Amino acid sequence: TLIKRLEIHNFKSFESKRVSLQLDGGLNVITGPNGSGKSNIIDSIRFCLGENSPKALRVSRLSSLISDTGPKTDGRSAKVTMLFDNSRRAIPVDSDTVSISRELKENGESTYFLNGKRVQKGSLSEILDLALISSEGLNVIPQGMVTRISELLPDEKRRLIESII
Amino acid sequence: TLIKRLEIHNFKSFESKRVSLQLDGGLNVITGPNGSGKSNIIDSIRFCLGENSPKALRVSRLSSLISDTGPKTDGRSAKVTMLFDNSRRAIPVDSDTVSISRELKENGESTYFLNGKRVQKGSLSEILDLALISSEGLNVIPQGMVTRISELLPDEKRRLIESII
Amino acid sequence: KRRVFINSFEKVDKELRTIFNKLTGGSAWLEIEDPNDIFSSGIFLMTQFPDKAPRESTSTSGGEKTITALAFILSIQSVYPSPFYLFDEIDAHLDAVNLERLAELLKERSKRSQIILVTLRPPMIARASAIYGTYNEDSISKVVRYKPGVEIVVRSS
Amino acid sequence: KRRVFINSFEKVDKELRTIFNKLTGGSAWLEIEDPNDIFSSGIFLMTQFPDKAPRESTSTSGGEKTITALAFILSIQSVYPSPFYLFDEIDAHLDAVNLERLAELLKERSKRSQIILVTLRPPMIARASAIYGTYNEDSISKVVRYKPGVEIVVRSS
Ligand SMILES: Nc1ncnc2c1ncn2[C@@H]1O[C@H](COP(=O)(O)OP(=O)(O)OP(=O)(O)O)[C@@H](O)[C@H]1O
Ligand SMILES: Nc1ncnc2c1ncn2[C@@H]1O[C@H](COP(=O)(O)OP(=O)(O)OP(=O)(O)O)[C@@H](O)[C@H]1O
Ligand SMILES: [Mg+2]
Ligand SMILES: [Mg+2]
Repeated sequence: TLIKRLEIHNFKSFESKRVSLQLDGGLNVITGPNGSGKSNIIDSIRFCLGENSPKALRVSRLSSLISDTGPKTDGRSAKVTMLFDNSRRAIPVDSDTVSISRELKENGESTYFLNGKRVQKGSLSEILDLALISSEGLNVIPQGMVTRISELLPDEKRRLIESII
Repeated sequence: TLIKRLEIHNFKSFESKRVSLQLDGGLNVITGPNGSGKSNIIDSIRFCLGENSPKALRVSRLSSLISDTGPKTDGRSAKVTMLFDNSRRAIPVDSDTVSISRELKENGESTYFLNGKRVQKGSLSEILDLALISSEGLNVIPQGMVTRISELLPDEKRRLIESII
Repeated sequence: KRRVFINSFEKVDKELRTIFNKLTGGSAWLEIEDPNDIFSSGIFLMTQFPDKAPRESTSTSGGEKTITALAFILSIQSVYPSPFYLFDEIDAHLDAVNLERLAELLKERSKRSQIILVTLRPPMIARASAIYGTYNEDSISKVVRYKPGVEIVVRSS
Repeated sequence: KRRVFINSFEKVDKELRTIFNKLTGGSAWLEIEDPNDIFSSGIFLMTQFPDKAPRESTSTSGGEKTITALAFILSIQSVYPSPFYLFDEIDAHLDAVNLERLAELLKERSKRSQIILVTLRPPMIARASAIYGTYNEDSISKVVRYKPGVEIVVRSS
């Protein structure tokens, strides 16, 4: 199940006009100057998949994820949508593509959508778990954290192996 | 008071034959492949100036600082010597150059020398403090730690300013 | 429980040996601290870089830890295959030789799983199957997609 | 105690503004959370990168945090002048433009205080007044000294 497209609305440094990335099935490289939004793209994927820790998304509280570059009107919200290729039905949903969205309002409340229909976070997490799609597994290495795995204590390394079984 | 020379004996990946670096007063750049001893040179300076935390020197206990590449004979020890230019007498000792050495034995005990004479760690620290020579001030940034200062909480930043007065 | 653990442990260990050797020419392996009491003892991630003594991963250099961590993470794939990877500047502390080898390995791996990787280093950009360039316009981030092979110059004002 | 603090605070703040502007063309400054109760409130390290909104240093990007941290550390020098600096791969997450500017600044600063700096990045090596190349021979580290200007190729086997 690979990610075919990523759409980012009003999330961190991405403005309210929709930003859309068509992703390749192979090695997608994101590059650019310091402070130009590279890590924010990684954050947007983790956000969409349900990451709820402000620290993991590098903010003090969730509502700071909404872009502060636009007009300070009321009722602002951030939205991220991911489109997955589901031709092999790894996600237990009967459609060739599956779209997952998350919208966050200023009051910190999130709404999740699966193929356009509202869904509870709990049932979405179960569906994603079955497809081995996770935003906090070993498959995610945030900036500056790559050596951490090698620095784990022996006990922590054992627990890591136990957790993947 | 700049560092004129650094001599490293049997410390980490440096063997028992003395390794000596003549340092320049300006920008001294150390470069080379991964795992070739660059950070161990930085550790050797912090060690010589009295750093006693194994974690700060990236080992589990101090005796692991003694090189394990040589013959496993008894009575091994690691020794680092720094030669300072003291022509402006910033170090309160009456000589144009000042040498500071630290020797570590397998039992974890350290011996300090000032211009070749044995000295207590406490009185050496006092002398170095007067010359503003420290191994744990803001002037030392270990590998991977450069962004820490920007990530400090407001209280920690205040305490930092207080500590330098 | 013990049998399931040993089974996964051996798969990860076997894959780790292959990947680490491909990356460095040296060897790496997992050791159980106390095989008689697995669930209250630890696991050691052992490495032996070419021409060096064997050492546990915690007492190697920064660049060596990076290589070991990535070999371990990719070896987990053999037991728990995640459909995609998100890597943010994992190559920052690698020297030129290790960078080339890692870039080659990730290019190969990307045939099996999708990889989304942030990097500032040209040898890694050169192996991409798709390149996204981010830049700022009036404090807003924008993204353009490049065809691989097209020379990217990181813009500066 | 308050007067001494304010005096040092202002010196560091003034120097921070100069250095940060030289490094980025933007501005940075220190703000006291509660000027009426300094010793139980905090200090904010504010930054405004070119064409961007002002932001506290904790919510900027990795590379922006690197630049801000170094500007702050060098500004402390105005109050507490340490005779030497030990920097280990401080440039790992900088893009090409910020790297050039930092390398230029450190070259200048090295006229006032001695700097010992570990780096893997060529623009930084190019500005050295002395270069030490480390390498391994049978798991032992060796060091050679180069004259600046001599081309260094990081040896690989
Ligand atoms: N007591 C010791 N005896 C011998 N070798 C040691 C000892 N302690 C550490 N080492 C080895 O020293 C080597 C060099 O480590 P160091 O951290 O200095 O490398 P480095 O040049 O900074 O590399 P990197 O670019 O990856 O940061 C490592 O391979 C490590 O295993
Ligand atoms: N809520 C927000 N609204 C607008 N901009 C934001 C918001 N949160 C963070 N930013 C800004 O987003 C910018 C880009 O951050 P990001 O971490 O993605 O950069 P990056 O490209 O990864 O840079 P680096 O190479 O330094 O790691 C930063 O300048 C930051 O100040
Ligand atoms: Mg980043
Ligand atoms: Mg190092």
